[in-house]
Amino acid sequence: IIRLVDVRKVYRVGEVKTIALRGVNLVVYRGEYISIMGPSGSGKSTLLNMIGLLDRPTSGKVYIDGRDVSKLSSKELAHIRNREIGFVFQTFNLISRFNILENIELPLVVRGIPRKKRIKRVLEALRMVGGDESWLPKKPTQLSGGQQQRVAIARAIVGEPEMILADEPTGNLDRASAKVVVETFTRLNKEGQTVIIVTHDPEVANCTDKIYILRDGVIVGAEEPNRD
Amino acid sequence: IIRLVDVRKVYRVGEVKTIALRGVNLVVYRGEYISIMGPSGSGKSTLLNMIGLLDRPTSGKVYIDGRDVSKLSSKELAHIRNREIGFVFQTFNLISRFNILENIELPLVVRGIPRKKRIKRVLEALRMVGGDESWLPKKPTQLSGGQQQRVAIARAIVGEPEMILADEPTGNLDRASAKVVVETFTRLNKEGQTVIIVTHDPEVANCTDKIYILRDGVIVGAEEPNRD
Ligand SMILES: Nc1ncnc2c1ncn2[C@@H]1O[C@H](COP(=O)(O)OP(=O)(O)OP(=O)(O)O)[C@@H](O)[C@H]1O
Ligand SMILES: Nc1ncnc2c1ncn2[C@@H]1O[C@H](COP(=O)(O)OP(=O)(O)OP(=O)(O)O)[C@@H](O)[C@H]1O
Ligand SMILES: [Mg+2]
Ligand SMILES: [Mg+2]
Repeated sequence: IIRLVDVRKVYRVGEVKTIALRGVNLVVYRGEYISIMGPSGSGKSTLLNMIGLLDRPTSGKVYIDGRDVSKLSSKELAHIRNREIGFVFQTFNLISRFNILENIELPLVVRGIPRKKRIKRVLEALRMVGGDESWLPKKPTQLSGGQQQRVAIARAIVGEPEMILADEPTGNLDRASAKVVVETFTRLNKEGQTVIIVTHDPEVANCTDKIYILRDGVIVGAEEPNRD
Repeated sequence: IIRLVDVRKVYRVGEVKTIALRGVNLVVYRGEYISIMGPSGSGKSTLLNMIGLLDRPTSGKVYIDGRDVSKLSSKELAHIRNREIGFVFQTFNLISRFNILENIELPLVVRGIPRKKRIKRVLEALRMVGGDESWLPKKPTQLSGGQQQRVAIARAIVGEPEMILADEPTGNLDRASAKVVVETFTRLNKEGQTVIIVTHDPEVANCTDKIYILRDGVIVGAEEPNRD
């Protein structure tokens, strides 16, 4: 369970001050299936970074399972991020000098999982995103944009994290590939994983159970999905 | 006018051979407004790179205004690319150590256009994509994904190129921002620029005059847009 209390995030670049989050209050319960929508620049990625413990608020509090995140050591934070959170970045963040196998297995390497088991789980994760074994020896730049996106998703789910945070996971995918990805998120959620998807695509949002609308750094509403 | 004759593109990565294009025949006339759709991995970016003279076919011919591209010197190619083609990359390809002003003005710097004029045209291009002056001193990583995408588009149009090639220009944009971008492409096309958009979004494709469908490296159809 994640609790955000009056979270604000201010970025300063020289003269330019940007208020990315203006007091966000949010509770996400274990096993929820949530999407976050809102205009470009409204703070969605910043919000997801807060929930995913990738960044700290300028003010306000983030609690994970009741623990104040600002009081956790960086070691504890790294442990939670590796074990409990699978993050799909908006810009993929694949490691260009690693091949696809090495990219996807990374969370498992960090945990000390032996090679044979890693390969088995990488193939499983790749299958779940509609990927192909032929991608494994390639480097990220040797894949198409949508293939890279699916590799990023595979990396996020390979460790079976408690919570999956996906920042625009289908922006580079055709309708059919997007469907495969969303069906995987839905199945993982049914199996108990908390799933939060930032998306611009109403069809994706409508597959989740609740849609938060972010506008100019605040949550302005929570909508029911339209299942038509 | 661009003519592709039996264009094939084969990538080899160690053992893995990928046929990205299997004999594409295509003619694009000056002033056309075209979109290209197809599954992830079907060869759309590879095709756009051929049209944009960013890559050479493994076999087959590309003619630009009747001239065989394989016979052009790299100097002539660079000249055409800078003067006549504006390219929006699927992964933006913004220069991370340049600020946004420096990123957008780059095609104009290459042409030797004086500073005052450059700034004027950068502001114009930024406005046309729904961007904001406050972005100019920032670095790309200090912008949201959709803001970076719009900067990439601004850079492609700032030089008023004869042909705009946009590889998934709205994947990171909410509906309203996407609308602004597509309306700009439509206006530029009305003013005479050839516009080719690769997109997964039917709403974007339906704003163009012709939709080519690419599947597994070949063009399998050309559809009329559905204006409803
Ligand atoms: N590192 C940073 N430094 C300065 N400003 C930033 C930084 N990151 C984000 N911003 C600004 O904060 C605001 C929110 O950014 P954020 O990435 O959260 O938006 P977003 O809703 O994810 O947008 P998009 O839909 O385009 O991805 C934007 O105006 C952006 O320019
Ligand atoms: N540099 C490369 N080296 C090896 N294979 C490549 C390279 N670039 C692309 N490919 C392969 O060629 C095929 C076509 O790639 P391309 O990027 O053109 O697809 P696309 O239609 O743009 O896909 P998407 O919609 O996912 O962006 C893919 O199977 C991809 O893996
Ligand atoms: Mg974002
Ligand atoms: Mg592509």
